[in-house]
Amino acid sequence: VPVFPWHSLVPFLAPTQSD
Amino acid sequence: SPVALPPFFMRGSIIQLADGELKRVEDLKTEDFIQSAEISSELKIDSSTVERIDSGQNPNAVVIQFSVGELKAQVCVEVLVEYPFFVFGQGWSSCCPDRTTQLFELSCAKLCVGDVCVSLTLRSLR
Repeated sequence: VPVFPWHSLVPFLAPTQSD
Repeated sequence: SPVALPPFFMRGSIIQLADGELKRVEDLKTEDFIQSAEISSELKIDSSTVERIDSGQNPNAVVIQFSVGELKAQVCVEVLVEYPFFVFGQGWSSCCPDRTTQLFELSCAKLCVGDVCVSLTLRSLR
């Protein structure tokens, strides 16, 4: 049975420097 | 292009928390994410508030605009309508909860403007 790390479920929303 | 839904959102998928504990995806609580991020040396939990939800280029996609973190940085992501986000204090939520439940058997609430989602950033970015 595959086991997935918790952080794979959470979107990585990194603010960009521009804007 | 929209991100395809990965297999770990399927009901019954086994998820490992940062302390090694195993839980099913449908049993995860807000505290599980917060505590896992506290242990992590690289990742930090951010609060990302849904500001807008627009239709995407693909009829099955939506463009979600988030306001991320204390700096309220504006970030847009295009995802399939069934893609679930974890809302603080509420749990899994998607733009089309019926479709998420149909495809992945994962119970979902409707994701709405104003919902505050769990997201990650790198600690080193701060």
